[in-house]
Amino acid sequence: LGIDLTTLGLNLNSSENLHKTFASPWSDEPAKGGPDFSIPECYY
Amino acid sequence: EPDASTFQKQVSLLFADWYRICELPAGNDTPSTKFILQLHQNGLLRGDDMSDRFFRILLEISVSHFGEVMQSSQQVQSSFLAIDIYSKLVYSILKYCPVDQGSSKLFLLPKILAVTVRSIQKDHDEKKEDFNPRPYFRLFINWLSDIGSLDPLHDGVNFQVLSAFANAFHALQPLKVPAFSFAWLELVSHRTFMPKLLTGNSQKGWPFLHRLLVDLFQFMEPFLRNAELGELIRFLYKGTLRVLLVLLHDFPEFLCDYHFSFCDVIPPSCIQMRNIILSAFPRNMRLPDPSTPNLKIDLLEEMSQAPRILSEVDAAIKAKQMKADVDEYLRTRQQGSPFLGELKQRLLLSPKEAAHAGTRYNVPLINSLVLYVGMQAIQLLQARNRSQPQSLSSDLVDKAALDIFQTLIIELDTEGRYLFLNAIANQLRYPNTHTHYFSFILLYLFSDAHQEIIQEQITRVLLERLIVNRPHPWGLLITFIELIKNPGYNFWNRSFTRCAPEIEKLFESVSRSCG
Amino acid sequence: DLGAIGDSISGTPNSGGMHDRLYNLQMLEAAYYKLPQPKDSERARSYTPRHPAATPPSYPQVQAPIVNNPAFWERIGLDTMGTDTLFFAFYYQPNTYQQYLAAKELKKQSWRYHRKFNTWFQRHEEPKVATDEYEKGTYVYFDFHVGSDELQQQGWCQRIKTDFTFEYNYLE
Repeated sequence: LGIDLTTLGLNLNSSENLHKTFASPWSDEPAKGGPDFSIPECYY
Repeated sequence: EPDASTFQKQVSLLFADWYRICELPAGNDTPSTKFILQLHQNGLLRGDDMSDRFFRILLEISVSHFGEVMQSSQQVQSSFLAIDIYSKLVYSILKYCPVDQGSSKLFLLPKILAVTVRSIQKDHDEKKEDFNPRPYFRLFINWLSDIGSLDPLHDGVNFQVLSAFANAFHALQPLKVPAFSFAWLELVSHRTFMPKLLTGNSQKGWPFLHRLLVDLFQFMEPFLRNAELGELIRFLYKGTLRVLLVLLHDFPEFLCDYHFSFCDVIPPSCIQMRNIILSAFPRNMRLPDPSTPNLKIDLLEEMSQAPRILSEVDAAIKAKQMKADVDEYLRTRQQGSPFLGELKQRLLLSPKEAAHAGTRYNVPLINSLVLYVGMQAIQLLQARNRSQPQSLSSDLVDKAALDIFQTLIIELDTEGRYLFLNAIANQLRYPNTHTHYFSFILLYLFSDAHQEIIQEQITRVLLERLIVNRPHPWGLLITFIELIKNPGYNFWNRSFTRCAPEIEKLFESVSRSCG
Repeated sequence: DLGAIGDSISGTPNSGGMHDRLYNLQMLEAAYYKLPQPKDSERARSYTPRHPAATPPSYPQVQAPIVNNPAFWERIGLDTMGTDTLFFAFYYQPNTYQQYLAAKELKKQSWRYHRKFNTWFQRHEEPKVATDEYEKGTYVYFDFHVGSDELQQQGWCQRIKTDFTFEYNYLE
């Protein structure tokens, strides 16, 4: 009968893209911290 | 040939030098660029045999360092130290290495990846259960993040990088390196890789991800056939579902355009997984509620639009030298042609193939035949409608295509019929010409059947796709609703709807959930 | 190679590196106990200021926990002078959770980060052209004014750019 896909830890109703916070196929929780922004070298 | 021990030592010393450079305060690139230039002048970055050995030895040193530290201390970050240093070295080489005029800045990347792939394969084949994927996973994660954002100014460079990694992952697919499978899927679906492959570059990355997902499904298929999953496979299966859900949510068009080949490699028992793919629809589309009273699906504008299909639909029938015969029959509908009589036999696998596949039938061939014939019929109908807008309903179906479908549904045994009906039901998706046509065909075959067993099987194929948890494809819902609501099909008077109390309840429950 | 799967995947023989089912299962089981851990794909998220200010010991030596609270950044976002703060956090605190929270707030205010120019853009008006690959129109973007003489102070500013093409390939 399959499984209830809402129990896999993904916010399927999100208006934002899921891939941005997709931690891993093995995780029930989103990745914390967002994307790695590249900023000009002068700020490092 | 074995490496000279002097060369190994030289590489080891160079690695130690690089480590010291990495420890210097950030902000000054000069030591790094000088080091890279020195490597280049030493002839280690030519992309030849010596280059290969250089990178291979570095990788082996890094991986063995991981192993040693993990054994002694279990400290993850320190055990990754050598891997991080090595990945940084490769990144710096790609960034700073001088290139000859006319050469691509990234010419070394595919070579380094090839060395990495071969090392992983060798390590895996030698160590077997003792193989540890984690240091290699860390290496790729570092590279995807760093090299993946190298020089974003040049789109072409960006695609070169992505396709190089995609090729490497294909070489490391689960069927070839099974102990790398979990790490592999996490890499392929990682946010620094998968979304980039699907975004921009005029969708050139799409075939690469398609190939990788097929690799995954091909690995899983034998384990998923019987729908009784052990804990291990269930774990991999759930991970795959998560990846598919991300694709369904963020890149549904990708699933739409490759649904055909995905259905080739997902076993019939994986109904929910298949439904996820078949439920995808373009983001700019709004689907009418299937339970809307008096919904006139024929009048929906989208029903006259053909879906985009990037899979090669006729590949299987071409490979089996069937396409010419199919075309010939569709064109001439020749009475007495042996084509129809021989059709069933041609869909069977050899006994040896069947034993391996777990089915007597060539499922991709059935899928290809069904969709190809349907597409030819739709084309013919559209051409006919353009020239004769007032066609009678009986002429709305191309008779030759119908001959083929009717032959198959009558002559195939239960197993073959089930697979044939699956091939039709796989086209019941979002509103488009294929959904429209195959919905009609399925209902036509139901009403035209002289044997109740055929009607029962059609019902079963629809029902099993509806009783699993969501999502359910739109075309599946409207077809089933039409079947149970339209008195012309006399559905509720069929004996199989009342063959057991549980079955009666099931039908009532499903029809209630369809509104 | 990237097109058709082949005439029958079920007919694929066990050869050329393809292992049988039992072997695959054994390898998979071994791999299950060596799954990548979350830390395996995490980069260091620490921030080291380039020119740390020398402060007396009575000053807080660590950041107040509130800077990790999304609600804090929402309040900054609502403040009329808040955009500068958000830009500051974004650029001067790389690889931190605050950078991410600041970026989220900027996005809520319809700023979009361009990965080629490494700066934030905001639509000044509806784009004149919009396709799947890009949009084109007039945008405000965040910039740093160098200041050529004593009268013109250097500092952050916002400029308008007309007829600019924002390629989605570069959209963060």
